[in-house]
Amino acid sequence: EDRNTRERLFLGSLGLSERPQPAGSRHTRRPVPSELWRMFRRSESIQARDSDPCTVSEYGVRGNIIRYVQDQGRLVSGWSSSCQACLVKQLFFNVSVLQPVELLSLAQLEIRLHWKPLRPAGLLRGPRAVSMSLSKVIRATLRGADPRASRRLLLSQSLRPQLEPAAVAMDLTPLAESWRKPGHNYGLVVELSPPPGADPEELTPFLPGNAFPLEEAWTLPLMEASLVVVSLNPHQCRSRQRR
Amino acid sequence: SAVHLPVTPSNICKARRLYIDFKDVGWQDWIIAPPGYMANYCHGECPFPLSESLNGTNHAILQTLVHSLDPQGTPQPCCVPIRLSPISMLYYDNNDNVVLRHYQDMVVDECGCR
Repeated sequence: EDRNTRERLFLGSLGLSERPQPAGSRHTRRPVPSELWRMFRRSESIQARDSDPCTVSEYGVRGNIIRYVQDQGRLVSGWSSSCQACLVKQLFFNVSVLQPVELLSLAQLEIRLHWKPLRPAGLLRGPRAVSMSLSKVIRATLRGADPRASRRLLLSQSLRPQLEPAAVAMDLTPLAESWRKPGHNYGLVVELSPPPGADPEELTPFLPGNAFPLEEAWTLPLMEASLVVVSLNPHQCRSRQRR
Repeated sequence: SAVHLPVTPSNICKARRLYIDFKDVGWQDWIIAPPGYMANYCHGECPFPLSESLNGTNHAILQTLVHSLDPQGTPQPCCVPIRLSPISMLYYDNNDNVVLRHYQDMVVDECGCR
């Protein structure tokens, strides 16, 4: 018991309420984002010793804690009969992991779309753009009500399939701050659909097992979303002048 | 069970090295990096006359003088960290998020009498 008490006190001084017990083994857990590794290595370097550990120079904001909060949202609807080439997904980021004492400096949404290249020719010949729209959900959707009524559009843009993953970044700091209030986090909704005017039937996505002529089919982009959250714990970052 | 590096016999105030491997405390399953922490500490006497190497303030020099005249009434100055550096920790939290956290003033680089 004594050892647990000491550990809890030590972890408390590190700003952790208890020893984290992440699920799975280290090998099955999600990989560490390369940007975080880069930041860690930079902070380990000698010259970093004289830089301020309470400023995140990569984002130009005050902060000593950088979290990659993963998306816990669910797929709302896949390729429905009305639109074979549409996808609607909820994005949910649990920002209650921030302690109340922490000051939120930045919440940046990062969406990465990976097209599985069928064949470079197939991609280059049939440049099928994808229309992506991102909305915030401002209240729970009542049963039977039109879900669009509880959404507010944040971003809408067209993306072209390409061999490199497409990245979309958006600063959601004020919205993420509002999510910290209990019961206020209704998340986001992202929709992928054919560009306006295209015939959804024609844009049949390439799904494994469907025998489509490759040059007509196009792959549905794989989508990954994370929220980069930078916060400052004032107890660990006294704003004193360095001696 | 951390590896205690041999402490030099001199009892003069200086930084003492102490490396704690997170495996020794069973934290390797949630801490991604670094593998351990330099938990150095300051230890030793601040005797009269206070030499240059002990980084004493004028006040500390005076205090050693008074201590030498009145050991019971006035304590020696204290051996404390005077230069510290930050560390960073990369770890998984309870929601399986990856977290990078910077901590100010965590590693003792230099000690002195104050």
